Amino acid sequence: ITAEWLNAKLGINTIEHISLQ
Amino acid sequence: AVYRIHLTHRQDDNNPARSAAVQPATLIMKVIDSSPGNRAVFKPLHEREVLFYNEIAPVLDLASVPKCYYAHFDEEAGKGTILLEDAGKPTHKGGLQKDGFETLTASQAVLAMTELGRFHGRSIALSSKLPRDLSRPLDRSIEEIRAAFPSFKKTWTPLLGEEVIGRYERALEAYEKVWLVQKDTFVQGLVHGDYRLGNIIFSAEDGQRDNVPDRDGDDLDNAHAFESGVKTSVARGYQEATTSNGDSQPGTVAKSPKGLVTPGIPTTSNDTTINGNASPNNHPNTPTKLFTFKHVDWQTVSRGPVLFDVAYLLSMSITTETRRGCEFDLVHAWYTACREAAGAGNDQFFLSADLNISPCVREISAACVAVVLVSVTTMNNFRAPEVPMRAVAGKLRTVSEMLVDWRSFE
Repeated sequence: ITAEWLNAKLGINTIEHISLQ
Repeated sequence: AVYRIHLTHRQDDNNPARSAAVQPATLIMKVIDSSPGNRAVFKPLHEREVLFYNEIAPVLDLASVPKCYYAHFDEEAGKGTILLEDAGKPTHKGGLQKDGFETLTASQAVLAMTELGRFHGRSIALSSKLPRDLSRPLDRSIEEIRAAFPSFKKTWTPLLGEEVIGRYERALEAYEKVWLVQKDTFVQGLVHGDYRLGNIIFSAEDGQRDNVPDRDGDDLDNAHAFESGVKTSVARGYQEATTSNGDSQPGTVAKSPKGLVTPGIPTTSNDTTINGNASPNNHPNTPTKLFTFKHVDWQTVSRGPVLFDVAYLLSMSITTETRRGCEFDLVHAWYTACREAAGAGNDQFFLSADLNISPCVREISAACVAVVLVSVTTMNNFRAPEVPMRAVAGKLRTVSEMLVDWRSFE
């Protein structure tokens, strides 16, 4: 799942994909 | 997958106390892979992390552990979700860079060791209030390590050479004779289990990278400003007494093993004695630019020999040069913080009264054996076209140098 997909799905633009590893 | 979610808050005129200042501005969402092949591996890791956030972290009350707002595992979908307080944008990039692995500066390492000692000390002091069943979740058996070794050797001998591979072979022998035999007698507490850069997030409070250098050990002015910022930030979260723990026994400094030298780095945190007796003015009130410092990824937390974490950080997150320059300071920072935290607010002092740095050095030395063998089981069949093999080989060589410097085979 990409951040773009999540943002589109939720109708927002506030999610970014990061890595904590 | 890990996501940062930026939040906006609705104006709440009925409750002005809930100002934006006390509400989170960002969340971290961790979603555990739900593919059937990975489910068996990830579910226990997810459960371990949730147990830590829900039941252990509140008892330890450490400002360096992010808050967990929500956690759930959907058995049918095989999907786990964790919502965490944002640990901030790292001032370091973490992981593999073009010419090698990113490492901690000396000052960052002192801070990390101090905080690690605090975590261990509190876990020792509060042991009776923590869940009992926390055996290591992914303990590698000697059979697994032995089985992985031939392909590790085949993959890496061309890049590492016989001498370095020889160290790994000796570590394999020492794993049973040194580590497995002795580890249960070592200082026991909660162990992070994967305590390396990447799981330690240093960040500027305003979220900027703030020009903090990514180079290791070579910009100490900036690192010291950084350190003092973190001290202020961490101090806000701690209300522990910083007075003497009542231990009047003179501290005994271990005779430094080969390679252990008293460091050249100046730090402002040297106002405690080796007994853990703090000077009265330990926490500066002078506000400086604030930095946050969080420990994340508690998937492998367990009960065990705490100096494993110290050996892990020293082996995995610092260049050999930086480590050799300041490792006594790093061990001392851990030791002092651990004793302070273990003694603070408790009638009983849980660390053995005669524990001094000497046995700590011995336990770190033994733990190096276990730490380097993590490399064997994780890198045995390493093939990744996008990652420079030479950079990984440099890392493996660095890790193996711990074995020699700390005389882990003796």
